[in-house]
Order: sequence, then structure tokens, then C-alpha cells
Amino acid sequence: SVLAKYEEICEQAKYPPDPKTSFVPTYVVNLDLPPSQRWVEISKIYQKPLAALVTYIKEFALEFSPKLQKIIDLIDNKLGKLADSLPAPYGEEIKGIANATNIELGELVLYNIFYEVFTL
Amino acid sequence: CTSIVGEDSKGNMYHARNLDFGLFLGWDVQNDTWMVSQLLRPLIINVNYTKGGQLQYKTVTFVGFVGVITGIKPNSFSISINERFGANGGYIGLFEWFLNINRNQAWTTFLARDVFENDNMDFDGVIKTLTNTPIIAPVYYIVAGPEKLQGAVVTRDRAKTVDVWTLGTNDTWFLAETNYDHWKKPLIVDDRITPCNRCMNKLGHEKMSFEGLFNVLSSKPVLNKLTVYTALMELKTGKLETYIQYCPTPCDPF
Repeated sequence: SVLAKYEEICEQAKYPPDPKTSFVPTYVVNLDLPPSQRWVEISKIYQKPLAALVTYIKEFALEFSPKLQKIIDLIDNKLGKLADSLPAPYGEEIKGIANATNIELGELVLYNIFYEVFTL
Repeated sequence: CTSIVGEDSKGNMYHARNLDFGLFLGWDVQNDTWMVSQLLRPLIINVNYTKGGQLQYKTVTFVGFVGVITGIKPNSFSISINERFGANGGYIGLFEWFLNINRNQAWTTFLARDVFENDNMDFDGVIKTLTNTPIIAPVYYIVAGPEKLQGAVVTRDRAKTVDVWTLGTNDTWFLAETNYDHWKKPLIVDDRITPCNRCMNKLGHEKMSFEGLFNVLSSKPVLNKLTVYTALMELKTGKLETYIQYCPTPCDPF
């Protein structure tokens, strides 16, 4: 059904979309705070959906091949150290998010360099 | 992804984008969408970065992601990033970084945030930085400024800039970029640029606005199952509007 034909038209009445389904909240990140503190409040609010995303990607990888557990262990145990090599203030900001959410630092590093990884 | 920069008939500059992400990472049968796209939607937020209580710049991001994929500095510049695939892809830069062979190259989304963090940047400075800095992965940087004709698409390889396509070339009033070099034909199964250009031309210079841009970016297949949000930016005012997007079936998977 996804691939069913549809008429290619230039939409003319889509704006503004229904706020019930399209609303995006706005938050303030205070750059005067130390990098490790900047995202704490926001990260705590979104701990559950962020953890759900990370968990899903791990489960997807394992469903794809149980052998990928080795890669996941490598990410959890080794990739976190990469945060120290990332340019300031980004490494410290990511560490702050990991602390606030209890998500493995290595997994959050991977999430933050996903653009580069995805070009693989 | 699809990014558009352009001006209305009075020379007001706009920048808009669809962010598409989650290809091949599982299909959500219940919601008829890509699983990762569906999990990313609740994580979309607008961020106002402040210093000394003053707004510095605004971005659209996913909670937990600290780089910049979409952002605007009011009356200064805006940037969006579209993925570019190439033989010399990000894996070489990644390995060079991991093995500490070469760390004199920037992470693509951190470089974008770096220019927002720099107080002295303007449109020309942004183009210069994004053009000259070695980066870890190939990318398209789409940039706009508040003045007439300040719009460009920077096509980047890791080490060098392949092309800078500027607004006004051949009398263009907008530039649209998806995930292919603008001088090449896209894959026949992933041609979003032709309908995008057609809808922009149908919209016309005079009707360039948030409403017009949103309608174009909501037209299938520019809007597709990977589209998680549409962001609309007005350069002079720094106005940013972001909307979560869904593509109702029938709809192209990418």
C-alpha cells in the first residue's frame, strides 16, 4: 500500500499544519553554563524516548545478526573514550547528557557522530 | 533531505528544509513508517542558545544531539545540512580519527555549530569556513544570508570543496538541494528534486513565504516516509518554525 500510485501534485493548503500532530517545543540552552550542565534539564525530560531509540537500534542490530553483540560491547566499552577527543565543548556536553540520562556514553557518542557513520 | 534557499520578489531571504532520516533501519508495520523515523519524531526540539541572557542562535535538533543540522542566527545566516554519499565516504575520516592518524578534520555537524558559536561570522565568513575546513565526511552545506541573493549550496568532499552553487546563477531566485550533486541526475527511484523544482516554479517568486515553502515541502515525493520534520526560516527576522511531518500512505518510502 505504501508503494501504491498517488497523484503527484503541488500542495496548496497544508499550512499551517494541525498543531496536535506537528507541534515542536522550544527550549533554552544557556551557553554561560559549563558544557556538562547545558543539556541536563532537557535530557531528563526526554530520557525515556531517547533511551527507547538507543535500545531499538541495539535490538535491531542484534536481530540483524547476533554477532553484532561484539560491536555493541565495543561501542559501550570503548567508544565513550572518544568523547575526550571530540572538540570542545561537544565532548563535555555529550558526557553531561550521558550522566543525566544514564545512557551509555559510547552509545551517545555514536548517536552524535551518526551522520559520519551513516555515510558508510 | 530537501533544502531550499531563496528570496521573495522583495528580496527577503528564506531557508527551508525537510529532514529525512531512518532508511533501512526497520519498518513500523503499525504506523506504516520507518521505525527510526518514528522514534526520532518525539525527540525533535527547537533550541534557543543564549549567552548573557541574549539569544545567540536557534537550531532544530533531536534531544541528545549537540551538533547543528538546521540553524539560524537572526539577521546573519542560516545553515542546513544534507547528506552526501561518495566513494570517499565518512568511514575513512572516522578511522583516521579513531586511530589518531589525522584529527585535523572537523565533524560535519560540529563545524556547523562552530560557525554559530563564532560572534564575528556573517554569510561570507560562513561560506569561507565551510568551504575551506577539512571534514570527516562528504556533505552538502546549504547556507543563506539576510541580503538579496545570499544563498548557496556548498558541495563538499572530505578534503576539498567540489562546488559552490550561488543564488542568482542563471537568474535563479531559489536553489533546491536533495542528496545528489546539482549538476548530476538523481537516481531514478529517488528523484525528489524534479517535483521540488516544479512546485517551486509553480509557486513563483511572488508567493515565496513560509506558507508556500511548507506546501512545497509537503508535496509528495518531496515529503516521503523518511521525512520527520519541516523547518522554515526567515533570515532578517530570525523567525524559525518547525513542524513534525508524517507522510500518509500511499507515499514513497524514501
